[in-house]
Amino acid sequence: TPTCEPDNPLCCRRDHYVDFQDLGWRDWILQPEGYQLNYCSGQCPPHLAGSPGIAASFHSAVFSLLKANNPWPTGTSCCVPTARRPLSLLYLDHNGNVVKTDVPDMVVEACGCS
Amino acid sequence: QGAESACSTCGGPTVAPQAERALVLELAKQQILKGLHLTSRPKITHPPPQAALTRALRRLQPGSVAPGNREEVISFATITDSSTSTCSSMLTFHLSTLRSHHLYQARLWLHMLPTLPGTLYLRIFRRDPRRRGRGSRTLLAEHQVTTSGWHALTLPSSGLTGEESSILKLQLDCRPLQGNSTVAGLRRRLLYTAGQQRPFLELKIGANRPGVGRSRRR
Repeated sequence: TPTCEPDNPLCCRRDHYVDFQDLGWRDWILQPEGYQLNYCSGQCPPHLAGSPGIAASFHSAVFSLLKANNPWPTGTSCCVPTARRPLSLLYLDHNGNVVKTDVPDMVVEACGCS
Repeated sequence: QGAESACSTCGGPTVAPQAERALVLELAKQQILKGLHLTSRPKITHPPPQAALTRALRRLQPGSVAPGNREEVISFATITDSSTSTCSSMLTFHLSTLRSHHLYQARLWLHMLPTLPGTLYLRIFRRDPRRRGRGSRTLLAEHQVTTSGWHALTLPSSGLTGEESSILKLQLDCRPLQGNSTVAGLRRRLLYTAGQQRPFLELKIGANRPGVGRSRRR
C-alpha cells in the first residue's frame, strides 16, 4: 500500500506516530513509548475496486465481475484496512499491578479498496 | 479547514494539520482504552517503587504474550503484619482480574536473605479475609529453601481463584528443617519485604474462562 502523499487522491495509508507522552499517559503505560496510529484514506474509483493493496487475485475477481455485470456500478468501493497487527503493551492497572497484554488489530499495516 | 484543498476521500474541505493532530491523539486514547477494555485510564495512587518495577519489567520482557488472548500480571505484595519480619509474614495482593479471568499459572517470588539458617521448610497458606483463627487458612504449597536470593515458588492455580474478593492474602509459615538451628536463628530477618526485593506474584491469565465461548456458541 502506498503511504499517502499530499497530491495522491487514491486509497493509501496515512501514518501517524503517537507518543504516549503527548497523551500524558507515560505514568501508567510503561512500554512501549508510543505506537503507529495509521488509518486509510483516499478514493476507490471502479478500476481499483477490490484491490486489497497486497494480493491481486481478489482484485481481478471483482474486476471481471464488474465488467461482466455493469461497467458503471452504483455502489462505491471504500478505502479500508486490509492488514493489521497486534500491539504488545505493558501498563499499570488501577491496583498498581504490572500487566502485559497484546491488543489485537491495533496497527494498520495495509489499506485497500473494498 | 483549508478552503483551497479538498479531502481526497470525501471531497469535503480538509482538516488543518493541528486539528488533525488533535483528532489523532483523541482517537489514540479511545483506541487504547477500548483495546484494554477500560472505560477510563487507571488512576495510579501508589505506583510500585521504580526499582521493583525495573525488576518486574525484566521478567515481563516486551514481545508477544502467549497466544489465546492471554495476559501476564505482576502484583507486588504489601506486608500487613509488621510484628514478625522473619519469613512468617502475611502478604496481601490486590487482584481484581482473578474474578473475571482464567488463571493458567501462578508463581510467588521471594527474595531470601543470606542469613538463612540452613534449609528452611516453607509453607504457603491462603488466608480467607472474612474468617478468623486457624480454620481460616488453606495450605497451598510446601517448599524447601536452601539458598539465599530469588526463589519462584509455584502455586496451584485452583487455590487462588474462586473468591469474589479482589484481595488475596497469603500467609508464609517457615521453620528450620534440621533441629540444630537455634530459635534465635529464626528471629533474624530471613526475607526481603520492601524495595526492589519485595515479594511479588507472577500470573498468567486468560481473557476469559475456557469453555465459556463454546457454551455461548452452542
